[in-house]
Amino acid sequence: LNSHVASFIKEFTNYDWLN
Amino acid sequence: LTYASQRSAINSRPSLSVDELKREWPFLFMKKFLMQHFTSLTGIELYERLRECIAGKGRRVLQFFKTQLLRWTKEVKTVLADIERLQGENMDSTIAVILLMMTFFKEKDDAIFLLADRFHPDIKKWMLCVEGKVVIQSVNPQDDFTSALAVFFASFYIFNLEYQAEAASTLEFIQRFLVRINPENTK
Repeated sequence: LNSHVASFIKEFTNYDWLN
Repeated sequence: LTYASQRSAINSRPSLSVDELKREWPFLFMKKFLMQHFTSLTGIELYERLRECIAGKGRRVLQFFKTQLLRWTKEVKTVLADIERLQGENMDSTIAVILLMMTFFKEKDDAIFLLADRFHPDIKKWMLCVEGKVVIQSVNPQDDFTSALAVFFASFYIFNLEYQAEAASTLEFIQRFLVRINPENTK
């Protein structure tokens, strides 16, 4: 897995969950 | 009915060029049958999945970027400002999300999109190019950007093509985030 893609998905998922 | 024969032609060694495949299997190069082939191959109704996913996640992705404006590069901010400006004008949110993600991953939009007529950038028709040749053209005026994206993404899986390095992050983003194909052991 491309690390840029992995870190975006992780960050977005956290953001999405909190908001 | 011809799915298995098509797979065996595509997987044959030495491999056929896409041009040769088109000569042998002309129907595979029509949008409807190409998308059916992708569904047989993966079990995914790609166009519907992309539409659902963009409808659900697209607005939240834009929100994610807009609410943390200070973090982004000048290029990402410019794309966000363009999206903001065009929001009232019936902008296709799939285009917005893809262009935004390409910019975020520092990939150039011409790694995926080539404007055939740069003097008429509003024309909505699209063509799919593989190995330097046009292999499918949209014939239905109803064909939107999402259908172009579906045909484009499906072609990698159908023809066993590698993602081009210049757009590898965007393509993997489309695969994992929008289409939700996550091969095991590759987290």
